[in-house]
Amino acid sequence: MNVFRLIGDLSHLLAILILLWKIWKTRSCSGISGKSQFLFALVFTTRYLDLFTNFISPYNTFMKIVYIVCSCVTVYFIYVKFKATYDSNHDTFRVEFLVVPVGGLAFLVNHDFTPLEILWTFSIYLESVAILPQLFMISKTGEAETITSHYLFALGAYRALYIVNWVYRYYFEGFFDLIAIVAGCVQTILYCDFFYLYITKVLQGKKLSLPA
Amino acid sequence: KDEEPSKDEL
Repeated sequence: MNVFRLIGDLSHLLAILILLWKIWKTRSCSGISGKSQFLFALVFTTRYLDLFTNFISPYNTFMKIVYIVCSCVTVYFIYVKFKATYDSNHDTFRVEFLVVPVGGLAFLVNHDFTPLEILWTFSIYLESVAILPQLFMISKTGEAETITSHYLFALGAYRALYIVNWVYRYYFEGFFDLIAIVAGCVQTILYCDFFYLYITKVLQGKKLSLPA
Repeated sequence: KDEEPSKDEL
């Protein structure tokens, strides 16, 4: 573990908790893409199947359980508890266009052709594009609530910090995992225009609005 | 093949 990965994990945890807090406090999931949250729940459930078979550390196990529980609760909030506030008219991204190619790629490009490894690879590839329905929804509505933009910033920062972690581990541990690195770079690149808007607008106290 | 070390990451 290094400081970049620790801050990255905490940023990821913060993002997940910000979203849960926003939905619970405002009792509304307006502006939130249920499809992206569903994809994140899929990412965690396919990645952490070794939760009980491959013990790494108490921290690792604890965080995996928190991620799985929080992502499932978020999906439950959106599609069940606060279903009335779910903006399905703007959450129209065709997720099958993500899941099918990612599933195919996981079969073709992986470290090991075993079920657990293919599911882990599927999860890594899926995570890199899971935010697309959310970014697409914001581009359709033309704006995002400030709390949602803080959520997205923390979520984007987490994988950007992981890239720094991979550079660190390459130079100091001689370790690198190309699949995770390439997917992580794609994931972070997808946030670039949002990062620009966040820094130039939200941090100036303005509302995040995309040129419609 | 040794276990992919990246599995220690979240």
